[in-house]
Amino acid sequence: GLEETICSARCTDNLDDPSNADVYKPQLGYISTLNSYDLPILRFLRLSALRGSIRQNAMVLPQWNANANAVLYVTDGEAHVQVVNDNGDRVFDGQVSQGQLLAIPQGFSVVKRATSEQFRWIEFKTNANAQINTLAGRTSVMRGLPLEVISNGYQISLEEARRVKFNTIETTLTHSSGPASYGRPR
Amino acid sequence: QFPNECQLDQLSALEPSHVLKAEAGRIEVWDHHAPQLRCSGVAFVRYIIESKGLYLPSFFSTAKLSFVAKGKGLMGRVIPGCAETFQDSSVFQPGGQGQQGQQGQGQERQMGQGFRDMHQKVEHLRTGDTIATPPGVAQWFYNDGNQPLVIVSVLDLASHHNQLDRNPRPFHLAGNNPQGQVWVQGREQQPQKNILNGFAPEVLAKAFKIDVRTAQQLQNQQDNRGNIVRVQGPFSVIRPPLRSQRPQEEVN
Repeated sequence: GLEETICSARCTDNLDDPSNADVYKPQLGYISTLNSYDLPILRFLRLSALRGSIRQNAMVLPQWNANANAVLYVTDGEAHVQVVNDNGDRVFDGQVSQGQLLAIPQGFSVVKRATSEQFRWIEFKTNANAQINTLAGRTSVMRGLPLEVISNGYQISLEEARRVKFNTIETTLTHSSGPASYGRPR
Repeated sequence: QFPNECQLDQLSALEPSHVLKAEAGRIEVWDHHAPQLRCSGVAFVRYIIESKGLYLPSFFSTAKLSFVAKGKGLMGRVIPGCAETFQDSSVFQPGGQGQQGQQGQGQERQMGQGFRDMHQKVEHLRTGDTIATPPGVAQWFYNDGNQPLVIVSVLDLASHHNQLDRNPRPFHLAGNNPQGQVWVQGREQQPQKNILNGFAPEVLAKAFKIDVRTAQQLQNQQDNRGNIVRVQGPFSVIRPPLRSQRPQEEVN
């Protein structure tokens, strides 16, 4: 029975087709993921992948991998990346460019901002269904917390907590250029 | 990771080896290098949260199973991608045209949703509750009782879910730990900050679309309260009433 099961298992998928993107913003770029739901053999390998392509000044909102380590390889362009460890220390703050590799351990928070015309990368993750959690945005951890927890945790007013929680309506990609809407809800 | 780590000739009862004091409670950590814990591949932590104490949201790279040993309180977990199913629209009055109605409309525009607040599920805790928390899921606790809330947790360091080393590593979203992760060798002298502290304030301001001053506030740099803080004023998060708080139904 191997012929019709193991031997014929689909092992290939293409991540470079923007028309199959999971996150797509025409002005900013796209992100596609490949996990065991798309390619079942990945369940056996316990690995998954993410392809990202963002334009200049687009930002991938700060996020962490909940259940995987990640290895990021830059295929095109440059980006400014900051990575923060469990101790709250910035353990990477610099440019990554084509051909370079950056390992991002589980739980470490990362933010990326394209500094060249186009920044494209491939990220390999050590879980068949790697999950991210974002710090800012509509589906972020802040949106899931009550205002009182944010207000007491950061010693800010309820109004400020409301801005922290609701101002960013994007989920993954946002503009990082231009003036921020200081204190004013979008 | 350790050869012969289960070659145990004698077992002993263990007491906590590290105590982290905070404004409204303390966190007691057992030495996970103790032979029997190292063999079991687990770490053990006890949270003691005083009345009106809030354990600020944090997550681990391991799966965690907790047990409420004493007291009562509230707990929230933030699961990636899940909706804010607890919603408070009490500022609205049906058909109301008064001041409250106008205030509600303003907030509706502001949030685009029409709710005073909305967040993920909040649960009541009482003695005996057992709580499973997947890796990477942020969790907070609040003691709304009159006696200390005591929660004990086991962290499964040896599971494949934990892809870091065999050290318990809390990631704090808020607050800080001035004493540092004293249980991790080589980190004795480093205070632990919240993870937002590691980003440049300008980056946070752009990500959250807030001013830089508020972004700096999120970093808790001038904050010495630790990870369990005392809540000033009411803690009016949205939660369903307990069964005992429901009004008695009339029987026919």
